[in-house]
Amino acid sequence: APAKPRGAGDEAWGPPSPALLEPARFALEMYNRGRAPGTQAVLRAVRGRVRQADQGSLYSLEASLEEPPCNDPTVCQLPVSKKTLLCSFEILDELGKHMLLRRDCGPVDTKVTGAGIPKDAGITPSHFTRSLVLISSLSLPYPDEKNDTLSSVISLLNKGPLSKDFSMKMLSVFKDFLTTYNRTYESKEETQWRLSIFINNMVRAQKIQALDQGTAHYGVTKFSDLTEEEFRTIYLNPLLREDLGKKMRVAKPVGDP
Amino acid sequence: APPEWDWRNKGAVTNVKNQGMCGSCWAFSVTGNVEGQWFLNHGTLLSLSEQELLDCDKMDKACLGGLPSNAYSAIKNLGGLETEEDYSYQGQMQACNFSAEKAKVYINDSVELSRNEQKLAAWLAKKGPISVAINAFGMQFYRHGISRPLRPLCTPWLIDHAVLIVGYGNRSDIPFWAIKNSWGTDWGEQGYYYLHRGSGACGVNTMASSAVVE
Repeated sequence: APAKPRGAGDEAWGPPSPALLEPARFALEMYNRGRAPGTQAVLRAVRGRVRQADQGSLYSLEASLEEPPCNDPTVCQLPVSKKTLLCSFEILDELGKHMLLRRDCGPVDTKVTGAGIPKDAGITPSHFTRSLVLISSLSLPYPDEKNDTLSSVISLLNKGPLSKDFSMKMLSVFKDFLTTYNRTYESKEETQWRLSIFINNMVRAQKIQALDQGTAHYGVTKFSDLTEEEFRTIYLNPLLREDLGKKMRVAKPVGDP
Repeated sequence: APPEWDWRNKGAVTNVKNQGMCGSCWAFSVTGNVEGQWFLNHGTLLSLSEQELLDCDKMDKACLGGLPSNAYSAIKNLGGLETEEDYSYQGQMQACNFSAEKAKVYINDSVELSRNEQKLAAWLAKKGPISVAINAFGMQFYRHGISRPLRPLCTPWLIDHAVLIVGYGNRSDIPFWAIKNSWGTDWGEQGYYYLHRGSGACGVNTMASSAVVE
């Protein structure tokens, strides 16, 4: 089932396991990168799990962060009254070196005003703006043009999270996606939720594009409206990681007399 | 190994299939391998049943995942594989309906292949398509081209998807594996994924295997 956003108070969080503190601190450091002291978010709570293998560990964390009060409404990412963020982090610790693989943060129970997007396809401005708030908190730089549609969207994004051009472009890309893959949803709420996932995924695709060392192009696919968790659960095969299958004999190399 | 090879041009590979909303990649990877082995040893390309494995391979977990090594054992123990036509894909586990009389293909054994990608290429060119498992990082958004994610993002120890290598070569001097996926033709390059060859990208060399057909 889709992992829809939860409120911070959905369930009680116990004290964090000591093993999670180091990756949580690293995630917070990454989150606050480039911010001046006094404007940095602080970690309020964290929980998560760790998967360990020979060469490292993969941490999946859920953290509650608190942003300091923002006094300038032109730069505030969240409404003044809403300062708490719920974040999902995935951190790889390989040979003692940390790397942030995934970061998704969103305000908890935030209600924000519209961004000027037309009420179309069941998509309301408030939900759209919420997605933009989420995107605007992402910090990786964007690469050179590789995927025309995606790059133009991202360049519009960089001009300002509430740009009407961006809103229209994004909606247009999403509508193309719905048509191309013949996608329909059960309700307006579902459509809004899928749009927010779609936007988040476009940013993720652009990051993957930026970090690819080959010639691959990443962008909109038929899986673009699925969360990472949904995609993994539905289409992938976690048993392969365990590799507890029957041992097979080793093949003789070809050409070996 | 020859500088390039592609079993698709030699009639050893069936059309790209679609696993649907089911984590049955392991079954598609194995049937693809057996299809190739049967073609090379008996001269006939048959599209084989993944549903038989979903329903009858009790060592694996159907749509919740499975392992190629278990699937080879299941095929051997059951007495073969039926064709796609006789035991068609439903995308969900059902009661086992295998009939030994309908089995068209059998296997004698299975083998684990080298982790050396040069040796894998040599094996592929001589013996046929190879079942492999990879870390699927980035595949959710892959459209075309040769994928080569940064190693820490696509670690070889987080393997989560089984596929079939059907060929290899170079595009503009970049070496690649041509990989048959099971997400339909409306994903990737007509259903195929191209992954960098020679760098152990996404663990492509960690779980290579094949059935043995005599």
